[in-house]
Amino acid sequence: QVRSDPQALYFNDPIWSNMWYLHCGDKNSRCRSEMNVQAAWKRGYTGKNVVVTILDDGIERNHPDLAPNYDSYASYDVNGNDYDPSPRYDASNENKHGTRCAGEVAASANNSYCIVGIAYNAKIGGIRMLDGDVTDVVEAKSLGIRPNYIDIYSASWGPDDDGKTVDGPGRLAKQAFEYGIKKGRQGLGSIFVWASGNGGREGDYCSCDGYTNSIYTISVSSATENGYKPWYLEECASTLATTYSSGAFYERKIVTTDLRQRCTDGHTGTSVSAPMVAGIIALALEANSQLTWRDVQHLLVKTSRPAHLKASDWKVNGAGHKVSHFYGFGLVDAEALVVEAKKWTAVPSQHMCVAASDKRPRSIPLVQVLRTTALTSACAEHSDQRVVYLEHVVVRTSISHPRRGDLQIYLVSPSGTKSQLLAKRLLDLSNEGFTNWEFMTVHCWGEKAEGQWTLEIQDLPSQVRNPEKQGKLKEWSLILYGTAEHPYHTFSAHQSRSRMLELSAPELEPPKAALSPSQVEVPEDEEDYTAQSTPGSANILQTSVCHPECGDKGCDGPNADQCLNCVHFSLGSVKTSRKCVSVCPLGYFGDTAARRCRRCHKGCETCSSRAATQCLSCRRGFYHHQEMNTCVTLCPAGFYADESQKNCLKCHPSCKKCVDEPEKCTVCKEGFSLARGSCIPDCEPGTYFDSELIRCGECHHTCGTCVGPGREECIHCAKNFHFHDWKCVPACGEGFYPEEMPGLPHKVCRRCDENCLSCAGSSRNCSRCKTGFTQLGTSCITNHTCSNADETFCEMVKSNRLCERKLFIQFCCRTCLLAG
Amino acid sequence: PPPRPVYTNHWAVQVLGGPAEADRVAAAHGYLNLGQIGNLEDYYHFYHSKTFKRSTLSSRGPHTFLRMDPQVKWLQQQEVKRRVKR
Repeated sequence: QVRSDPQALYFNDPIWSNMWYLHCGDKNSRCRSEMNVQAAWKRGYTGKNVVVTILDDGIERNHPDLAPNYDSYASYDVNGNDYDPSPRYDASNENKHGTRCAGEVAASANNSYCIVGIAYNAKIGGIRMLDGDVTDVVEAKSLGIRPNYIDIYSASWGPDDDGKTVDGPGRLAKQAFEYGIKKGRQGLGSIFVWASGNGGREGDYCSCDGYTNSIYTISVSSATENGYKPWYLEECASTLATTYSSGAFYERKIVTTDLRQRCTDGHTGTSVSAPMVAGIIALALEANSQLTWRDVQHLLVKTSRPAHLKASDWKVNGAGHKVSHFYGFGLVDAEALVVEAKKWTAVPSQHMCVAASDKRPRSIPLVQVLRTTALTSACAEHSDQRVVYLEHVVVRTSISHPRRGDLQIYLVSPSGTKSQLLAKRLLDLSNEGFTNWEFMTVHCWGEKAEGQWTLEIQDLPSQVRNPEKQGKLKEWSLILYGTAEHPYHTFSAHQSRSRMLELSAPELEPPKAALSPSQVEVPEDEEDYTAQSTPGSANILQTSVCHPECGDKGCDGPNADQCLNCVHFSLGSVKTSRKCVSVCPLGYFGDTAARRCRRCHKGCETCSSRAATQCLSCRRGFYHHQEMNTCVTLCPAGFYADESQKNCLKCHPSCKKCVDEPEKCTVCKEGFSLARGSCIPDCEPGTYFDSELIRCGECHHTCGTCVGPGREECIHCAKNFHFHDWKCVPACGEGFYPEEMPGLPHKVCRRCDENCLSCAGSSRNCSRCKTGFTQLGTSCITNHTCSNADETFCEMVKSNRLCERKLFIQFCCRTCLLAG
Repeated sequence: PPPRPVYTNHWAVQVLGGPAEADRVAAAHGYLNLGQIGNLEDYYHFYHSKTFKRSTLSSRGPHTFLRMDPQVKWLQQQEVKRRVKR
């Protein structure tokens, strides 16, 4: 919630006052302006000389609010194969979507008409491609229109968000994306902005959409004005950032241009969010036209903020970025974006490393988790592929499964960041599984790539399913994208220091196994934090604008990383730069004597000292061993993992190992035996453990061993007794015969063949027949057989060996025997 | 069951040898070459007027001969992709 800005800009466009997501002009308590678009405008950025195009159902190029910025050179009609992207008009105004999106980006300002676009001086084009059959050719053509002229392509469409579709760009569209990022904008790379999807109510998950899930698109989610998840929001790990959009009925929608030269205050859904971000990126490109497609993504990661967006899964990744499956890195901040863009230096070249490729097929057990790990050096041995700092991470996988929607997939990075690559989709009943599907996550952005990665696949049936039909992980590979050098090291000394702080301060250690000798933790510097200052400048700043966390020595700038000493604790090291904090972040403890945040032992989230045995709570993926005060990935024997508290709790004294509960034993201590999941004391043969009386009691006399005193509670039968119908009997009943069973000390009564009254040794060895059957050898055959077959017939029976076939035996054998 | 694919009378064809060669290949097999697909070198958009505009069965017949042309590296009859506005 922010206060009304007294210096708010004024526009004469009549619906400007309704653009609640851009200003606080209405002076009421519902005022929201965390996207800071006005602040970016005040810095002079309005999208000048930037070209944005809307891939959609056309745009109304003569709309009074669009016409001044309309750019015919950035437009095309792929459906009609001409240069006029005007929409096709019909009674239902079906083709209003593109015009609405275009207004958000570049509606003219101060023309007394409708609204103000976010980049109101940008050029706006339209590519009409949704009003007809969409094919791979149509998409590839659309994505590849004038890539050296158009800077930003905004798309608010995709495969059906019905919760059961898995679809993405075809071969040609993929190539068009690749061409765009490699060759577009004279080699800086086209910027593709995509709406993350509207399938929230259908339980859809945006990783099943290959467009939003692509590394080449900036996938944008939506939040309501009150910071809630709108009903249509789709979660997934590839979402990069978020804007405001519509929400519940009492929350406001988006105002924009509409078909037939109108305005609307009813634009909704994630469609809103892609053009908003396209407009904000246009402001950034005006600030710095040399930004590459990856610079833009880095800038969004760096400047987007959780603000007041509500989600249960906000987490801090190993590089210190807050990230969520609902909102990516959070609400876009136009001012921060242009400020950062202005001083930005291009990130180092992108490296791609196929870190693991596993083609061993594995069954996915029902309910349980199939966990597979890959320890990688992230191509450290190939200088052109080496990835040290991560950007996108892709898991390419093929999975067969009888009901795809029951699957959940997670990826855990070496820093412990857990991305959900796929959630259950109740409506997805497909048995097609996934074939070479690429799941992408941005949640590990900035983390170190080297170390152990874990893929977890869980099959949780939402409805009854044949348990014999299990899914199968056929193959998977891990593809890491990122840089070999630190992405921000190329800055000037001051920039470098502040950027390093943001990236490295809460950085989590990779597991020891993942560390190469050169990456062994740098010991923390013990000396006081004395940042280098420019003579003459420090004193001016130290008396006026030092950060409140700065100590008595002053500072050389207004930020917490420019203090010369700290009031509470300093965080970081000389190499990674330091800043002053009031409280140490997770993974650190405050050394009050040294006034420094020191790193906890690996796995500890909070601790009281650096020792491995001083952990107070643990990081995700670790369990707190309460007796040892350590953090462990697996609880030791005699302890079980309590998933709710993430603790290792003690098993019952009789258990050697247990799961989930103290008394849910899997292995017993000596002198105890496992019975129905509990360890009970061993009793003498012929007795059982009575848990009520806590003593051994006599089994039924027919039992050799038992679990209770009843006749039907035998485990093994007593000597000369056979197991029959859950009881031990001295002799099998009529129609049954006793048979030895491997591994059992007693015989088990088995049923004789259908027509036998009694048998011996095997079910077919009949000794007596039922009424209506006659014994022939060891078989019982029906009396209703003919006995007058001629020789030819018998020859035929014999030559075709019909008597050997069960179906004919009753009809032929007796006949032919009689006939010789 | 998943919806059956709907095939159109448009083809994406990878032809080696440049636009003139693509025109020749298209004409030789009864297609109209609608030009290169965006910026994708060697990929052309072919149209066949005598094939159903939409069909749940993919086309064979003359298209098999197109596939067999030595200048044709790859081809794909275009399927309708269901796309929704968000």
